[in-house]
Amino acid sequence: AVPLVKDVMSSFFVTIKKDQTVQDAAKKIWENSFNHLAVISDTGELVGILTAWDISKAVAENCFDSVESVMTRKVLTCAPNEPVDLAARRLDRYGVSAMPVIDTQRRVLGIITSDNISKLLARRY
Amino acid sequence: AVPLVKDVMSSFFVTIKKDQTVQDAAKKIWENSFNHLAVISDTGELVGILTAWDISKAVAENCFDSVESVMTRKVLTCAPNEPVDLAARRLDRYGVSAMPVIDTQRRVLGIITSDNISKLLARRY
Ligand SMILES: C[S@@+](CC[C@H](N)C(=O)[O-])C[C@H]1O[C@@H](n2cnc3c(N)ncnc32)[C@H](O)[C@@H]1O
Ligand SMILES: C[S@@+](CC[C@H](N)C(=O)[O-])C[C@H]1O[C@@H](n2cnc3c(N)ncnc32)[C@H](O)[C@@H]1O
Repeated sequence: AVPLVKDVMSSFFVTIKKDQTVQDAAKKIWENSFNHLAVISDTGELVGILTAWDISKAVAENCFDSVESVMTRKVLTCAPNEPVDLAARRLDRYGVSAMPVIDTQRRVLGIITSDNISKLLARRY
Repeated sequence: AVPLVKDVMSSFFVTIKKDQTVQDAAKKIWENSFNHLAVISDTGELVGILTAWDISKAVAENCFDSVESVMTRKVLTCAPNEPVDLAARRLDRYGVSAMPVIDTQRRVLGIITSDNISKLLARRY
């Protein structure tokens, strides 16, 4: 059977608030060696995603305002009990490398990346 | 049988020279919506790799020198005829999301990403 998203996702994830700076975001990406930040509201819901690509875009445009000004608001997400092949199809269809895994109250449980899924195909020995 | 790297890699890749600026690199990542740049010498050999993560690190450290100052020199690569499960294992073992595919003269033929490999598991219908 195909594994479920909750069995493959990383339960490690990094969050940031939308009123923090782009440099705060860059520091978190660097310190955690992880390209994706979940932008969380004061009450703990997912309100956006910000990746190293967005930081790169800020450098290209020389525009370093707040997290809110560079994040993506319409976040592609998935549910913990979805089969991982469905998540892989969505990542591919929308050209993104990661999706936060959320519960019914939009709280983040983890993040599934194409790295997590690629690892399923890694030679075992 | 397991597919070969050359059957799975993207033959689309973006190159940059080491004496260009970090902002040049950021523009290329943004314009191509692609996180990985192959740094190429004047004679066409691979001399480094620079990703959106490196741009983010430059922002965190507020240090925007040349491509050469932020790129990674010791590049993990793979050969076109390697089985893809071996490439997936190497990506996972070293915690990177992409590897240039090079020939015996270190010329870049393409780039294989965990996105390419994850797509192999995407639900077909
Ligand atoms: C189109 S992707 C291209 C680069 C690379 N594939 C990646 O995902 O980082 C970059 C853009 O997608 C956005 N993005 C990344 N993951 C996302 C997700 N799960 N939902 C919506 N947008 C996302 C980022 O905020 C960024 O603006
Ligand atoms: C450790 S990874 C962490 C983030 C993410 N997994 C990624 O690969 O972008 C980021 C660092 O790895 C380096 N890197 C990426 N691909 C590489 C490769 N094929 N060989 C050597 N270093 C690489 C980048 O230059 C960057 O300094």
